[in-house]
Amino acid sequence: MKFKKLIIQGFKSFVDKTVIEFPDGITAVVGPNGSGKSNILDAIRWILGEQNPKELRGSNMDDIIFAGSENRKGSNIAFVTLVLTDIDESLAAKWGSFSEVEITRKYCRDGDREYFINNKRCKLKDIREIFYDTGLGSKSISIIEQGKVEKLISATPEEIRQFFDEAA
Amino acid sequence: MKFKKLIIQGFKSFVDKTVIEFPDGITAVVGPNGSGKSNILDAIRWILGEQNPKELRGSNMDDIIFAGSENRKGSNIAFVTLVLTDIDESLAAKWGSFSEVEITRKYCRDGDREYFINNKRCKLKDIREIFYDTGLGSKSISIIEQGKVEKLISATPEEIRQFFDEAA
Amino acid sequence: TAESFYDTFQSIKKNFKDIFKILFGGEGRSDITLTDEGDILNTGVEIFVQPPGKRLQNMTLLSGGEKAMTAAVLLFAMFLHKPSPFCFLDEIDAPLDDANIGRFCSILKDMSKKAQFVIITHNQKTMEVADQLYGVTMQEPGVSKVISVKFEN
Amino acid sequence: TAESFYDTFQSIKKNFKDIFKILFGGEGRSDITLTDEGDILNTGVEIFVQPPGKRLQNMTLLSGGEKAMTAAVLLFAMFLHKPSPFCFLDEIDAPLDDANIGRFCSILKDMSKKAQFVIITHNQKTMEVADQLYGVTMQEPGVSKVISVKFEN
Ligand SMILES: Nc1ncnc2c1ncn2[C@@H]1O[C@H](COP(=O)(O)OP(=O)(O)OP(=O)(O)O)[C@@H](O)[C@H]1O
Ligand SMILES: Nc1ncnc2c1ncn2[C@@H]1O[C@H](COP(=O)(O)OP(=O)(O)OP(=O)(O)O)[C@@H](O)[C@H]1O
Ligand SMILES: [Mg+2]
Ligand SMILES: [Mg+2]
Repeated sequence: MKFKKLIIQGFKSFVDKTVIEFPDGITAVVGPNGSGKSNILDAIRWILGEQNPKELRGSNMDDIIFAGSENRKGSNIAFVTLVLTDIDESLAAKWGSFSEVEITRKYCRDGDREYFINNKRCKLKDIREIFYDTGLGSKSISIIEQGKVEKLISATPEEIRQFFDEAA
Repeated sequence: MKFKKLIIQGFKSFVDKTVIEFPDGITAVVGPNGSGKSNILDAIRWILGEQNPKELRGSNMDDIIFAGSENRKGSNIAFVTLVLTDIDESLAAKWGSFSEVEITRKYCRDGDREYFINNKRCKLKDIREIFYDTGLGSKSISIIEQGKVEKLISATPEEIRQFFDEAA
Repeated sequence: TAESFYDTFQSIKKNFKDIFKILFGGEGRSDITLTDEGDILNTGVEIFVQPPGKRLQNMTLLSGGEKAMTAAVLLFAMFLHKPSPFCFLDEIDAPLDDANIGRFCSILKDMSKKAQFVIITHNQKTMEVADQLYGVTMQEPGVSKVISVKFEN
Repeated sequence: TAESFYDTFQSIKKNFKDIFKILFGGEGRSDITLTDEGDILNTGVEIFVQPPGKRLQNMTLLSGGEKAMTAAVLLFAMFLHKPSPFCFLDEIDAPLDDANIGRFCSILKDMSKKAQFVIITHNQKTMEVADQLYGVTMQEPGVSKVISVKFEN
């Protein structure tokens, strides 16, 4: 599996449609304080199925929808789409494609929440199935948030064990 | 009040007697990871009366005594002395000096713990008296540990209030 | 007493707004409020900031750097009200970008006229603002030593 | 199952010791142990490191940089066992000094042959190791945009 690109719109400070390609190797993301770098990480945690708004630095899920700015009104919908390639062929075939799938999560202020795979409505468990056995579940060690690196070492033995379960 | 100098011996990684002068203005402390910079802050919190080993990144008070290194055996005693100048004259007179006092805290592995002001044994409350109304109590905002700067903002309203009490 | 707490609160609140404008620049909004004005002896204190250009609804959404700068605003607001003789900051500049380090250091320089500051840092710009530099080394493994580094200024 | 957990544990334990030697250099000691070997399905996992030259008695006494490097050792040890396709690190290099950033980046470079890494950073040395650079800006206040920065390599 590879991450091909991320498309964000109306999610946190990304009010306009933003496309981020993921090349092979190392991609560095830089920019001033408060410009929106960690919001990209939140978008990835969200599309991977994160259900707890606190894990996305909010207090309720509405906090992930663009709230407005000096010159813009707030949005009513947040969209995030993740395009994956080199997927297991039988999995891709299930969703009518060859080796690429597009996962989309949509959230409206009125509480309407939807998941899509290749533009077909699906459930969260279908999205979790695509990431099954890749180590990218919500307890994954592969996504380390800002300031949380020391928590990995100060975690309890039971919490550290969960990373090993994910990798087994 | 001014901090004139700090003398550390047998405290954490400072096994040999180390004297640190504090000039006016800004002093920057630099050095590689793990070299002992934050241990100096711990020495200051300890001499100001910190009683909880967890606040000094240990699990019990013995953790503050030099535990040994590749070429050295562990120590049995930790000493920290803080020399203060421009003290309120009536306070200094109480301890037989003019405007300078020396505060010392000693801790032995056998649990013997002693406080001294100008080499006379005293109690912790005598040390606290010297710092009374300076904002340097153990809940002081003036000492910000590594990684704790964000906690100031995420603290509860009751915790933030404690800083205001200290400053009142 | 209730009265001295209330006076302290009012003075720090005013400082907070002033320092916020300097550290965050521009048109943002900031405030400190009491959770229960009717009960001065037990009330909590709440901080609110909205960086310039943003319509922040919740402080938890602030970025790492914005939170560190907000903490610095609170620290200096209290310092202005009642400078404690000594202040020790351990890598408070770690989450800051260059522009914010510059603003932070210029206030630090001002405040250092009223009190002694010790700041642990890995950042070149912060070192340059210092009057005195100490290096901590472990030339002998596991044993810390402090050396004073003279400036070539 | 108990067996697959135990095999995973043994493999990561071996990787942990190998990577520790690279990231911390020299003669230190490291280990990962089970809190209850008799009950594989419920046991916890404990990490122990002793940086070179030190006689560490308790992991809580590690410095900020040493803790970040230890976390990196665990991350890469797991990666070697089972690389997940994608890894996203948000300012994990903030507490590190230049020497540790250098060691961290050289392992990152190796690992990036097996997986895609995205790393948010303010550090020049880390930017230099990247294959691709994206800048995030808020030219319009409160609105984030991403621009791709071409290298002049
Ligand atoms: N729902 C939302 N609507 C609009 N803006 C939002 C929303 N949620 C968060 N933000 C804004 O995003 C900003 C934080 O972005 P982020 O945490 O990504 O910054 P960053 O680039 O990581 O900065 P740093 O370098 O300081 O860590 C905040 O200023 C906040 O106002
Ligand atoms: N009681 C003790 N005896 C001997 N060494 C100790 C003791 N307590 C702590 N140490 C050592 O001190 C080191 C940590 O020092 P400190 O936290 O001051 O580092 P630092 O210079 O702040 O580094 P960083 O830049 O990573 O924050 C640890 O490696 C630890 O082994
Ligand atoms: Mg961030
Ligand atoms: Mg430190």
